[in-house]
Amino acid sequence: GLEETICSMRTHENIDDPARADVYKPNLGRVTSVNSLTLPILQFVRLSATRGIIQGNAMVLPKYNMNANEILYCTRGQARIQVVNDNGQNVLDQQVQKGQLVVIPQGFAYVVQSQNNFEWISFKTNADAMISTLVGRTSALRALPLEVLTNAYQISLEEARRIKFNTLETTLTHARSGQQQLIDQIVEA
Amino acid sequence: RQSLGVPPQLRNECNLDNLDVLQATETIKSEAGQIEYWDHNHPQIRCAGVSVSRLVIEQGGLYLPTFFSSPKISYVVQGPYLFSQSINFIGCAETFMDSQPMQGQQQGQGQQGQQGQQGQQGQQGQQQQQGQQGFSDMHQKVEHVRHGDVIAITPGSTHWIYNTGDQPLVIISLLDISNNQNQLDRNPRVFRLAGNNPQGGFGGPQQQQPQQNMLNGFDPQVLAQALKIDVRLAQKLQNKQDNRGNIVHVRGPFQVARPPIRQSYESEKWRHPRGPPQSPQDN
Repeated sequence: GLEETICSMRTHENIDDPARADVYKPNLGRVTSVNSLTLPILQFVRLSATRGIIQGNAMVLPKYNMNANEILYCTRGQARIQVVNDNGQNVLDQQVQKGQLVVIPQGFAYVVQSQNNFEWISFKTNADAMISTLVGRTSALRALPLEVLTNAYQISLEEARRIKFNTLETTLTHARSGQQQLIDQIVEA
Repeated sequence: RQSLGVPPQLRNECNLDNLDVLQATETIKSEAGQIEYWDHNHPQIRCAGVSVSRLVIEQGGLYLPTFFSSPKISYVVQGPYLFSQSINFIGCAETFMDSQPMQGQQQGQGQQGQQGQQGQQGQQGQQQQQGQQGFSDMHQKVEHVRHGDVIAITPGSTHWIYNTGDQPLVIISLLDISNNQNQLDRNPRVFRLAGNNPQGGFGGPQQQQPQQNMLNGFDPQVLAQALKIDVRLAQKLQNKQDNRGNIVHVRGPFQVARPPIRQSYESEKWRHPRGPPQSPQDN
């Protein structure tokens, strides 16, 4: 039976092909994952991988790994990465560029802002690694009732509503330009 | 092995020649309750590879959204007949939808959970105004839980609890930190989506510093960009000036969409079986 099963097991899967993308936004980029469902041998090695390519001015929405550690390696470009630990402290806020690597422990929240067509490969220490987003249409914040948000953050219903519903994307979004941020700050002041 | 510099987490930690009865060793107080912890560094607890805590939520208290890197199992030791909790599973749709316009927070007190049923009379004018603003909500499933229930929570799943009753709610919980789904160290780690813990955490030395919520660690401008909100609102999410802890009093009514409770549960008649049919309603 081994010849028909183990010996003939598929051991590789291409995740660079744009046609194979799991998340795709023409002006922002794409993200592709391979796990035990797409490549069954990963069930044996208990690992998985994610390939990401985002263009300048794109952002990977804040998220965390639910059941795996992640080792992110930059293959091209440059990005700003922020990582937050379980104490709510920023433990990394740096530029990452080609050839550099970032370890993101399980549960730690992180955000990636592309600065120059950022490309990366992430290895995850679970064959069925899962992420949970903090922001966006399928995020933890979106899943909470407005009343929980208003009491948790001491904000109004309208503010809670903006927090829940303003971002419709799930994975990638546009980061506003510095000029737009400046305008916002002036308006607020 | 110790002399060879074997890391503490790899040493044989099970010295079981004598066992003790263990009491909670640390209490962290919040505005509307407290969390008591057993020392997870105690040799017996360390050997079992777990962390144990007891959560006490006062009436009207809300345990703010939290998740762990380990699987968790809880038991409702004492409490009101029913309370609300929600465990949010990533990627699942918001299947609970509020089709009624919500009332403003400034209206009424103590309306708990009978959303759309109570407290609406005499407030139609304001409701209409808010209805025009589209105040409706949708969120993931909210469940009724009661005394005696066991609750299982998977790693990374955010959950919150609201005590709808008129007495304190007590929940004992075990965190399986040696479970292979926890890929961090053997320290219980609490990830807070909201709230904070000014007193510092429990147990391990790395947890003794004040704990903030996760959003606190991001640059407010980045947070504002991700959420498409202004920076000032993003700063509010960071709870920097908030000293209420992780269990807070709910101000005003708590109006989340929840299905009605079965009448037999409400009245607890199921506890007292009736005799032969005596009314037209009985079969």
